[in-house]
Order: sequence, then structure tokens, then C-alpha cells
Amino acid sequence: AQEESAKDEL
Amino acid sequence: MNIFRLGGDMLHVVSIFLLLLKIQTSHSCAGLSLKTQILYMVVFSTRYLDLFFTKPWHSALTFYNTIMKILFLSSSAYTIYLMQKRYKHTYDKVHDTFRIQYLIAAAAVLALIFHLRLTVFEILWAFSVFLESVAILPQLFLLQETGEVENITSHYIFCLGGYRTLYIFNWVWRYFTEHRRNQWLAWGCGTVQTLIYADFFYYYILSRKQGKKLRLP
Repeated sequence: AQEESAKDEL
Repeated sequence: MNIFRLGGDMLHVVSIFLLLLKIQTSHSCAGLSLKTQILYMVVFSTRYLDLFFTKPWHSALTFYNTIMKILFLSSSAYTIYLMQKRYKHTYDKVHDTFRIQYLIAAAAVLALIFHLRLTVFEILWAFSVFLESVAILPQLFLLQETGEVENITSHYIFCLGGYRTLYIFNWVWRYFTEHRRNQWLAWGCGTVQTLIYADFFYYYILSRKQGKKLRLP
């Protein structure tokens, strides 16, 4: 999902 | 993945390496805050719950993330073990008095108010983001209490601060390249976290210039 980018960080 | 994100993560790994190196070579955890290490353990274990649901080999990025998450969790647990068991007698318990229960409670309240979706997973994720932004405070508080800082301890904090600073560049980069906007939680807390390091950076650079050991006022 578009708003999830922080989730693919550590 | 961009160069800022990768650089930030590498500094994070270096900081952990420095921390363990300091403990192992000096056989002492003097000057290190066990409370900060416990907070990081809480942060990692509430944020990385997706380890149970994500296939590591789904993509190169998930594989990289999985390796790093396991590394952060295990090194954090090992550090706590060293401080609490093997080098317990060198731990500066008297000065490490920051009340982390208030930080945990505040992060929990904020996570219950501000989260992206009303699920246990999302609230724990928000909690970990809020908590990480203040997790270094007991360590800085301890250094302020004792005054002079060992070189390796200051390198450790410097690397952690550098990692956060590079993450901000990473977010700016992603903002323009991926046009993702709904990141206020991670961005806001990350900025607060970086600002907490700013004061330390100032004294660190001052001490480097003068070629002296770092002293906090």
C-alpha cells in the first residue's frame, strides 16, 4: 500500500 | 533502497558493534545505560513483529530487512545479557536512574491516540516509533550525571545520531522519488529523535576540535 513505506524501513 | 537509508543502517550496525566492542575490550559497561538498552529491546520487539508474518525471501528488501531485524534483536538481547549478568559489577546502577516507566507510559498513550489503523499491530508499531524517539534519553542523562565520557561511548552515540540524521535525508529522498506523503508518524518522531542528538553532536564536535575527551556540562 502507498502509505506503508515507513514499514519497509528499520 | 537509497544511499541515505543504506548509510543510516550501516551506521546503526557500526554503533552496535562499537557498543559490544567497548564492553568486551574493557570488560566493563561503565558509562552505559542499561535502561536505554532495555528500551531498544522493547522498541525492536514491538516493531519487528512482522518477522512472524513476512517471508524473508519475498524480495531482496524483505530479505535485507529480516537479516537486520534479527541482528538488532539479538545484539540488543546480548548487550542486556552482558550488562545484567557477565559485567553486572561494573554497571553504574547508582547513576542510571532515569525513570523509563514514564517514557513507556507516554509512548503507550500517544500510540493509543495516534496510529494509522486501529489494530494491535499498528498500535504496537506506533508505540515503538514513539518510544524509539526518546530511548537514548537515559543514556544521555547518565553521561550528564557522570561528566566525562569515554571515547568509544561517544562514538557509539555519534553513530546512532548519524543513523537518524541519514534517515531524515532518506525520507526527503523518498518524498520526492516515491511521492509518499502519509508518513507523519515516522517522520515526526524521527525528527524529534534527531533533535535530541543535536545537543550531543554540538559537544561532541567541540571536544573533537579541542582534541580533548568529551565532557558534558
